[in-house]
Amino acid sequence: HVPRVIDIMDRRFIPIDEESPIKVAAETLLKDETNHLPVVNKKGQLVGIVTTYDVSKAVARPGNKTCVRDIMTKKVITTNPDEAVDVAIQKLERHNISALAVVDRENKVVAMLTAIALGKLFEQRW
Amino acid sequence: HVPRVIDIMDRRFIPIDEESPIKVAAETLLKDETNHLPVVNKKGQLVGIVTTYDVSKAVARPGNKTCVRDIMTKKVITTNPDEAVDVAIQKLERHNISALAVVDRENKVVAMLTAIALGKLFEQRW
Ligand SMILES: C[S@@+](CC[C@H](N)C(=O)[O-])C[C@H]1O[C@@H](n2cnc3c(N)ncnc32)[C@H](O)[C@@H]1O
Ligand SMILES: C[S@@+](CC[C@H](N)C(=O)[O-])C[C@H]1O[C@@H](n2cnc3c(N)ncnc32)[C@H](O)[C@@H]1O
Repeated sequence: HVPRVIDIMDRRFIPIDEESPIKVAAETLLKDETNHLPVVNKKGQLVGIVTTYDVSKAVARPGNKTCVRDIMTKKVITTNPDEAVDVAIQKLERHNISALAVVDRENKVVAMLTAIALGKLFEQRW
Repeated sequence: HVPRVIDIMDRRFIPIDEESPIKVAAETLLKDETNHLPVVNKKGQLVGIVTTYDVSKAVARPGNKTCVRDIMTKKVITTNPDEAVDVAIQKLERHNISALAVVDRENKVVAMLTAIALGKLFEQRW
């Protein structure tokens, strides 16, 4: 049985709107104790991802950035619940990222897969 | 053979001084494309950890914080090269963190262990 994304993904996540101010993104990241927020449109479809790295980058290089759209990554690397975990791991490594948005066929976000979730696969192994 | 931290830890890391301004921490995180920096004293011993989460928290709750010491976590969860990976994973999960500082017997930082490095263990499995 090759583990799939559905076996370790996290269905509990907080989405954010691209019009939200950067400060609201920072407050949401803090409240949810996470480093990644999927950015979604009114229909729940993925339009970007904003992370603590992006907020920190805005501190390193202040400009006239005011909302999530100004600092988010628009080309999101995604996965889906049926994808094999080792394929998802290759995506994380290739792009030097620590989370993938898990989307359905309509590009709606259904979960997040973070690198820390890989630990769940070890509990059964040793 | 139970995998140990030494099998997957990352010896390439950038330490930072606790007197550094927050903006310098943000620039260092950006330059190294990482989310975690060990904070060390003049002897290279661990005194804290500062992450993109801490920089983002300073954006969410601005105060008169000016340097790394004002925002870093002082009680760092650590590991050592000989520790079994499943023990290190439990530390990550129990504290909801995504990196451990790897220290030697004199509390000097020798490497970082990030959650994304867990992926290395899968390359041999499937
Ligand atoms: C390249 S990583 C480097 C920092 C660190 N290694 C990490 O894992 O977050 C940081 C950048 O990746 C972007 N990012 C994070 N997850 C992503 C994903 N699933 N797809 C596309 N970009 C992503 C963030 O928006 C941020 O600009
Ligand atoms: C509790 S985590 C929550 C965010 C996210 N889940 C993550 O993995 O970073 C964020 C906090 O953990 C702290 N932290 C990160 N790595 C740590 C470590 N090895 N020991 C102690 N605190 C750590 C950071 O300084 C930051 O204040």
